[in-house]
Amino acid sequence: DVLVPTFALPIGRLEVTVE
Amino acid sequence: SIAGTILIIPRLRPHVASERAVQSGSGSDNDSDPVPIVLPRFSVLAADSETTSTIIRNESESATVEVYNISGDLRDAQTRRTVLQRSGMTRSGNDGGRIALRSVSRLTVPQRGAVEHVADNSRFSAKPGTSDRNKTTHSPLSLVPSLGGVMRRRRNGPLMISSVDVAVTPMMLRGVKYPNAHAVRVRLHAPCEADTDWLEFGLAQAASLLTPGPSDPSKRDGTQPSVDIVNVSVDGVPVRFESSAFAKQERNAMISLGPSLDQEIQSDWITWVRVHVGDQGGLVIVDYVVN
Repeated sequence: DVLVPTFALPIGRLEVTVE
Repeated sequence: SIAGTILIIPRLRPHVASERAVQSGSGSDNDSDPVPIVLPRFSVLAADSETTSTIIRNESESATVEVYNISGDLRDAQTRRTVLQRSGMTRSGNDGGRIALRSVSRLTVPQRGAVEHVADNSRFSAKPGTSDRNKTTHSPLSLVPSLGGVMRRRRNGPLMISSVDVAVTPMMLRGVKYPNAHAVRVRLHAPCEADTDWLEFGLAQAASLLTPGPSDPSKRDGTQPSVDIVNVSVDGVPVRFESSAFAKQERNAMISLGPSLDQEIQSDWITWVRVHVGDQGGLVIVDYVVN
């Protein structure tokens, strides 16, 4: 499982990259 | 011997700053009566005796630093110890003290055209080579007023985070790859003029997001990840943050996240993080490690 943040504000775009 | 550096950085509200600039020609009363900051004091709890000394140094191009005794009326001449010009310094002992910034621009710039002059200063000093003053702008402190000037931007779009870039790096120690350990760097521009100075986010276990509803807690007890916030910065400057782990029983009910999240999702919150971004916005970078 990868923990990515969940924001209280709306988000326009979320990009997740695994290096 | 313990030594450290305390940076005191002016907080500029975009709309207030612009209003002040407009009023500067008529002599704002805010400028004539700056609000003092009490110097932070430190104490070693286990020490039999200790001596604390604070060096106050002014590296601001656009302000003098007035140093006051810890008590007494600011208007009383006996209360003010000294005034530091740029590069000036003084020492404060065990009794502490108070300091206040007083803008130089407002004192020296002629009243007509004051707005333009202030704006030009901030713009030029951010670009090396365009001003003689830049010979002495190697310290990050001296750039702070410049950044504040450049970043005065008013938001007239919706209050939202335009984009979030998340880079995940799986962890490998001594050649062994840990199955779920990973480092994460989150980059985003915090919206300016938000309702709060804090940017908040939560970290939830992804598996439960995929399978909402009652789950098998016994299965998860042994595998709950731990999160370690390594660093949080805004525009390259480390900022204050708070991180709180959730006990298992309080995870589901505690947070109201507003309209952006699907309320049906029952998340297993691992950590809730608050970052003090101020109201200027700026590039926020958060690094954390999940084990």
